[in-house]
Amino acid sequence: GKDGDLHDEL
Amino acid sequence: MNVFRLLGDLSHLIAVIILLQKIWHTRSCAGISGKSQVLFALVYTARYLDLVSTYVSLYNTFMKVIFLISSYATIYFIYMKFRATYDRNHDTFRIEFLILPSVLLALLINHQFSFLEVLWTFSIYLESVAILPQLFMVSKTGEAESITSHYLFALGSYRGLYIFNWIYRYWSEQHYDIIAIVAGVVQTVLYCDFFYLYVTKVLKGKKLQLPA
Repeated sequence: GKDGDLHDEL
Repeated sequence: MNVFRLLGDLSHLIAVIILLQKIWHTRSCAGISGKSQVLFALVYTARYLDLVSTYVSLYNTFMKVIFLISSYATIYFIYMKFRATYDRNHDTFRIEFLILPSVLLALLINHQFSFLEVLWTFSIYLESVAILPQLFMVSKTGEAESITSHYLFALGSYRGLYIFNWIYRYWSEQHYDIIAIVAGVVQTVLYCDFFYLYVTKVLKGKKLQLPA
């Protein structure tokens, strides 16, 4: 999982 | 950033450019689903609200701004500037059937129940099905211009390439986002039938025509 950090994708 | 991610983004950028240039050059948006374009504008607006709260990189900001501006420009062309050429009789998909389930699912299944996070999740779910009105339009008319096919191919490839990016990221960083992955796979699967027709027809110089 993540939280927030994958939002570097478009 | 890896090569799959970069190719995915470039593919997305190329799709957007193909679409805008097709409409501008032919002064027509015939064969383009305004409803899919409205959904994409909704997708990018919901997802890129973090432009005002989070800075990732110059690349990230630049691409987000490009995708936002281009999606609104496309809508302006379809519904205002070239509206006489908009094929509304064939663009009859009911988008509320895509928007409402996406909202509901985002409220139920998300990483964190916060405003921006739910909007991000909604945008991921909605994006996975946003092309359906366009594919529905193609199936209704039974054909697509080759430039429209190139657009669809580039747009479909973008999320397909992201899947390879996610595999790579899992392998190199043990990093994954199950929501993005499942939605991305759904999104790519929706294009499979089209990909098949594109390779077997359009690339051989034929028009994309569905079997009667």
